[in-house]
Parts: sequence; C-alpha cells; structure tokens
Amino acid sequence: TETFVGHQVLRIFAADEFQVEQVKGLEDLEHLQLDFWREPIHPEASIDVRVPFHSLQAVKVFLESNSIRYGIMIEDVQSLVDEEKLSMSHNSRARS
Amino acid sequence: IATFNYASYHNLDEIYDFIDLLAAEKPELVSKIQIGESYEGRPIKVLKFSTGGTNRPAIWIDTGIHSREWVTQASGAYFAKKIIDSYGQDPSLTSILDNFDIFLEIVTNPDGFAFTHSKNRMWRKTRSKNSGSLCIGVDPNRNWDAGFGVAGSSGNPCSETYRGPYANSEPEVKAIVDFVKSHGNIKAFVSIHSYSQLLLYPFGYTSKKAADQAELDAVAKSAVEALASLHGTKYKYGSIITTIYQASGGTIDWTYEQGIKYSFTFELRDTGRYGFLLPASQIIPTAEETWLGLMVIMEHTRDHPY
Repeated sequence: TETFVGHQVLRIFAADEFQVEQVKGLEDLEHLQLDFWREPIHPEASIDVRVPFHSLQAVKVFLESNSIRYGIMIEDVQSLVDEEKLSMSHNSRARS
Repeated sequence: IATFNYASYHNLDEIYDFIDLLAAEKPELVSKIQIGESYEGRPIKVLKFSTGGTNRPAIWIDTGIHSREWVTQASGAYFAKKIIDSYGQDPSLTSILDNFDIFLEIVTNPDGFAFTHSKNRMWRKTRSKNSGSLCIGVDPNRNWDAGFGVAGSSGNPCSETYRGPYANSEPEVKAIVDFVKSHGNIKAFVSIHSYSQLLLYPFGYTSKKAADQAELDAVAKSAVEALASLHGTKYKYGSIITTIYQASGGTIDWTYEQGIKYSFTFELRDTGRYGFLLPASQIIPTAEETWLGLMVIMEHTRDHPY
C-alpha cells in the first residue's frame, strides 16, 4: 500500500503567463513525481499540485527562486488519508 | 438502507451492497442493471429509477469516473436516497419521475475506486494495462470519441491525462457508450467530478460554441444559483474550454454530439483546504447543495422537451 507521509499539496498562484509556463515545465520533470490536481492553465486559476516529500525542497526552491507565489494547502496528505480511514472504521464498528 | 451512513465514505463492496439493497427494498421504484464489466472484471452497476412505461425519456447521472474523488461516489449514494425519499413527497421530483426514468451510476470506475481503497488513495485512472509501457491506466474522461487525441489530452501512458490507445478503449467508457446508444432516448446527461466548483457544458475539445450555448448557459446560471442558496458555495459556469482548459475526448462533448442537448459536468466543492480529500463531515453538505443544482437541470429537461 502506498503511503503519502510528508507529501504536501501546494496551491500555486502564477502571476502571469510566463510563470504558468514555468510551472508547466515542472510537469515534464518525471523524477519529481508531481501529481497535478489542478493543471497550470492561466494566471487567474490557481494550480494545485501534490508533491512527494523527496521533491518538496526542490519544488519550493524552484518556486521561490522564480518569485512564484504559493501556499501549503495540505500539510501532510497521509494525515488526511488516516482521518478518512479512521472515520470509515468507526462507521463500520457502529453498524456492527 | 435505513442503516446506511450517508455521511461516511464507503468502499466498493459497501456501495454495491447498498445498490443491491435499494433495488430489493424499493422494487416498485428502483431496479439495478449491469451495463458491462470493468477491465478487471467487476460488474458495472447502474440504478434505474422508474415509475413505469417503456422507452421513456431518461436522465443520466454518473459519479466518480475519476476514482479518487470519493466525495462524488458518496454524493451519488445520497442522490439515490434523495430520489427515493422525494418521490411522492416533493411535487417537482415526483413529476420528473412520472415522466422520465433516471439512471444513476454511482461508481463509474470500479477498478480505480477499489484501488484507491486498497493500494493507492491517489489513483485517478482506470486499471488497464498499456502495451509497451509499465504505466497503468487511462484517463476515462479523455477516452470518448469527441475530438479524441487532439490537444487537451496526453499520449503518454504515464500521464494522469493519458487518453488511451483509441476512443472507447476502456470498457468502463464503452459500457456507457453502448448503453446510451441502445437506449436512444436520453435527454439529459450529467457527469459529476470533483473539485473546483464548476458547472460546465460543451465543448472542451474545440473552441466552437455549442449550438445551444445560450440555453445551456442560462440553465447553468440557474443551477449554480440554486446550489449556492443552501450553503453559499460559489460556482463558476461556462463551456469547458473557456472556463478551465482545452480537454479532448471528454464525456459530455460526446453526449452532446450524440444529440443529448442537456449535457453538463459538475466539479464539486473545494473549501480551499482539502481538494478532493474532503473530510467525511462535508459529504452531506456537498451532496445537498449539488442536489439543488441537479434539480434545476432535471426540471429544465422536463419542461423543455425536444
């Protein structure tokens, strides 16, 4: 079973088309293993991307060095997944 | 059915049990049909809500084609319950069901959904093997025969938006295609995704306007207003290509080109904090508000025969 410990979801705000293109460039770097939840499209639309722990530093350095604004939407994906599992197991116990 | 917890996420077995139970407990209103099998051999089940008659016009609703968007499958279960409870109580839904059948496919991508529960919570695609690649799966919302293969999908099997080798290559897509064609009288088709808070209509693969753009736009406007009236959730609406991005091979582009005028796709709520990993506490509010938008589309379909 794959876990997502330390994975974060970043919400990126590209200021212009050039920055959108810069973020699009990240998609091609397969070793980063980025999972775009919302694709880079145009500056008005925020971009959401799940970043594995091993790529976090590289991605954040890239964004900051290019003055691309971002925030952390989900601090730790696995903690949300764990909450889901807990909620489901409580539910099944209640039914029993 | 009374013990089913609509406010919790459920795995495939539980949802399929729910479908079976619903058909068993309300046979006068609900039946289940199997429209095909998934790549890994799971049944593809659809609930049919009908008050009788043959070859009635129909409304199609599907949820969860992108397996990891669990709030959509959970909303689908809520819609099933809502239809059952509203018939005979809510005059509007009653009149819809007295004139139309409603088909509801709660788990549109059963292999992917099972995979999200067992191996990889982030799985989005189908589970078909791709010849010549180690990467698995096809984006079932790029696999339809509407601008298949043009810009707005990927030819790389490792991409999350891989279109597949050819249109309808995925049995999960082909099953719906065959069903829609053989039915021949579907008047509205609503495909429900998550997230981004959007209500979209054709087209996605081309910038040409749908012939019914003005009407679809007006319906979408009314639907998002109704949706927002419950919890204040704000949606944008418009054609796929102008509102989000170019996406080829999409579901509702194909249904529209098949002559199903009222073709829409929802992207459900996003609080800005969770994406599609919505806490279970948000299932009911999400489903409740979406139901209001759905009702507007179904009422418009009922009142504007074509």
